[in-house]
Amino acid sequence: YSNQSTLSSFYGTL
Amino acid sequence: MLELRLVQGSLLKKVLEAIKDLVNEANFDCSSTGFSLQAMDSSHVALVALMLRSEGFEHYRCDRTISIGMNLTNMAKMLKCAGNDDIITIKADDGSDTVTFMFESPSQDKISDFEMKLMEIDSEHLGIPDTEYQSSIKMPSQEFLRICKDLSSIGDTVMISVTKDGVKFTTSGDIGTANIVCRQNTSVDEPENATEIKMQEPVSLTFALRYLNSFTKATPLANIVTLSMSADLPIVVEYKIGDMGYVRYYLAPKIEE
Repeated sequence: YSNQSTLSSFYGTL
Repeated sequence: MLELRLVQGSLLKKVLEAIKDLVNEANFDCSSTGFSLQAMDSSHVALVALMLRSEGFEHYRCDRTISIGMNLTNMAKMLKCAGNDDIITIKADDGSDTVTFMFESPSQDKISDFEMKLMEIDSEHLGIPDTEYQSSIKMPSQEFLRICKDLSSIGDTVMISVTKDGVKFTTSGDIGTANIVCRQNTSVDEPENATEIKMQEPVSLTFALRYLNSFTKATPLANIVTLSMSADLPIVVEYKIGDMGYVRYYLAPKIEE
């Protein structure tokens, strides 16, 4: 089973 | 005052087709550097970054850095009314709540203008650092489209594994499993038919196919697509727009639980 990650867990907001 | 004249108007038509399914509304950022956009899909799993550098326009006037919010479905509807050979000019006056798209036929015998309402859009920009990726694959964009489409009929996710032997696309679903391996092949007649694999470290990541399929809407923009991957990072799928810029898609991986 695999979970979808979101981009905010890799990149910070500017 | 903003006035951008693009002789190859079909590029803008193709750009809209490439991003409108992923993002419904977005702010276009205009500065002296170029006409750009960064926007995430509603689930914040995928991001599209567009750059059209100012040098690629026949005329580029942008007095100050501005952000114009547009509904991309509506923008695509208007751009569909431009002929493929038309010159497209985008105009917006300071403080105006509309943007005008002007289409000129190559022989100048038909000139149309379409005015579209702008929108106030709250958007956040992500800071994406320039990184060296552990693996990158250049392949014909048609081939990538074909692989994504074919695998979607078998499963919902694809594992992309890069080793020194090649790049393997694997999926599985109720009816069975599928593996497609592409090997490096640079001994082809045309450079756009080549597959080139650069690997510093083997990488294996899993992604939702529906997003990758959506990215392949950019296929008409470029003969070559570049996939860049590092362990535990989003994949970058890049289509270059001639030497004018690019459409890049970022997709967050599936993570084992």
